[in-house]
Amino acid sequence: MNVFRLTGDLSHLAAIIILLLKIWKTRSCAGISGKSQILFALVFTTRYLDLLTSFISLYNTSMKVIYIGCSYATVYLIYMKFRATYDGNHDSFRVEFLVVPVGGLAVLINHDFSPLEILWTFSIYLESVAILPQLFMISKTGEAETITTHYLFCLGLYRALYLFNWIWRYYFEGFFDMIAIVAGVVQTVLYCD
Amino acid sequence: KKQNKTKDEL
Repeated sequence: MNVFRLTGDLSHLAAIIILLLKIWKTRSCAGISGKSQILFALVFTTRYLDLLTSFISLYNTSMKVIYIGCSYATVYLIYMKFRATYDGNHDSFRVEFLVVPVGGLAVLINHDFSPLEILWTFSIYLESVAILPQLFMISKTGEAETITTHYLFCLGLYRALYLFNWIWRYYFEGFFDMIAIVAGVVQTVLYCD
Repeated sequence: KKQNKTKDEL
């Protein structure tokens, strides 16, 4: 664990909490793309399946549980509890145009052709483009609430910090994962605007 | 080649 990864995880956690609280407090999900939130829930589900098989640390396990819990709670608030405030006709990004190519790429380019590894690779690729429906929705409505911009900033910052974490780990531990790094660069670039 | 991948990252 290094400072970049820790601040990256905290920034990610902050983004997830900011969004959940915003929807809960304002009792509205106006301006929020439910499709992006579904994609994030899918990212966490496919990436954290190893919750059932391997224990790395209390921090690792508890963060994974929190991420999965919050992401499903956010999807629940958007599509069930505050469904009336969901702006469906602006949230019109065709997510199948993301999921299908990402799924195909995960099957083609991965480190190991095992189910868990392919699902992990799928989640890495999907995470890098999962924010597109949200960015698309903001471009259509032409505006983003302040809180949404904070959410996007924290979310963008998290993966940028992970890039530094990978540089750190390469330099000090000789560890690198090209798939995570390339997807991380794509993800960070997407947030830059 | 297989990188030494550890899934200790979130």
